[in-house]
Amino acid sequence: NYGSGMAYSFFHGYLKLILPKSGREDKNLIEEIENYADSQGVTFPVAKLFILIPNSCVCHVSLKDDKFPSIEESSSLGEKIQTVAAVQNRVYKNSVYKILDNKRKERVYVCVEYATPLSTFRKGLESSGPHTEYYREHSQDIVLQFYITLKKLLKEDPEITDLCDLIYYDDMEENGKFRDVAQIILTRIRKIQ
Amino acid sequence: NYGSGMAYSFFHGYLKLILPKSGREDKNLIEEIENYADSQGVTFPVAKLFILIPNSCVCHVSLKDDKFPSIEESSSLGEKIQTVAAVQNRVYKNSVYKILDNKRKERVYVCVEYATPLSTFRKGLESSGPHTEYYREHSQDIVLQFYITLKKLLKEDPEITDLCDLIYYDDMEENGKFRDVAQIILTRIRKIQ
Ligand SMILES: Nc1nc(=O)c2ncn([C@@H]3O[C@@H]4COP(=O)(O)O[C@H]5[C@@H](O)[C@H](n6cnc7c(N)ncnc76)O[C@@H]5COP(=O)(O)O[C@@H]3[C@@H]4O)c2[nH]1
Repeated sequence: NYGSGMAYSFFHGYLKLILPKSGREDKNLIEEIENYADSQGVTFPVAKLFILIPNSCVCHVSLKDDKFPSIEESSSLGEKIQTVAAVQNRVYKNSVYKILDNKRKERVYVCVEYATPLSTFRKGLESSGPHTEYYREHSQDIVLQFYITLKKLLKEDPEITDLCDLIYYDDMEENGKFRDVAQIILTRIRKIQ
Repeated sequence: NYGSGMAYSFFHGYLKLILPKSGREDKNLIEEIENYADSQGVTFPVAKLFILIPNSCVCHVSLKDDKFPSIEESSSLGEKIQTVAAVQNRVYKNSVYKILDNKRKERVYVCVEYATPLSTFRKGLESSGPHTEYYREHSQDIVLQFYITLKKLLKEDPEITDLCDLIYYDDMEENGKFRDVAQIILTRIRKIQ
């Protein structure tokens, strides 16, 4: 089904490529983060890639957004360049954001992204196509299936299981406004620390 | 189902992003190809992105491969850089290859790639996971469903329909050897010309 298919694709086509060490020269995610933290003189409370899985599938272009006033963009981690399926020199890199923690009065660096397949799925829902009607009706199940399957794939792969944390959340309030994702991320960071 | 899901993902997450003009500064695929042809002094018989859909899902890392002696890599078309789903500055660019046409004694430039979702799907088949058994049994149907759905999505989008040509083919011979994809691409080019 669509949801578990998206999870397989995200796992084998992205997470498995970018998170671990892929060559002798390469670094895994933790080393990339340490490298960044040293060279930029900043601190990451948790050295993992946080993956946002919002129930609505609304993936804002950037986390730097008027709705999330405590979040700023920071430069990305090191690039991995790989020729894949005849696409020459495909560029992969994880994103870094800094979040102002108002309670503790500190600036927190974190490696975080939306689950890209959901963003693409959402674009599909907003278009018209042979299967769009069905996908719209079942979108909540599809997101849940994506989350459950991805969780399982990560758990069963010792090479990646500690490099990644899934945040599956209800991103909209009753009144249709978006919740502040900064708080959601900070809560998860403080829980793990 | 998995196949049509992959088609939606490839269409909305890639083809729709990279082929048309996305901004005033941007070029669409045809303009990118003309730009390249002018600056490098070469000829593209057909200004389209050819997408290889091999029945086996085996997507070689590059088309420059001992199995395809007439094909060489060339530099890629212009890059498009976009922040997508909080992934900052994601890099997209189409690949160019030159093919030696032995019959006509000429070197032909072509914009061609494998359908990347199939490469990812294949990696999934080679792994173990909650759904892998099912995917292996139905892989041929899944590829066919991918092709049919993608064909339909392209046909229904006037902005992209002429920028793309799908090559769905049996990539292996009876004896298990790979067919020379150079011949398959050249045959399609000569047919369109
Ligand atoms: N965050 C993030 N950064 C990346 O660089 C990246 N690359 C892929 N993905 C996501 O992993 C999964 C597997 O990727 P695959 O390559 O099989 O399919 C991809 C691939 O076939 C094609 N595509 C996307 N970006 C490119 C690209 N730069 N070059 C060629 N093809 C691309 O369009 C499909 C859907 O892409 P996304 O919907 O953006 O999400 C993908 C997908 O969910 C990424 N996610």
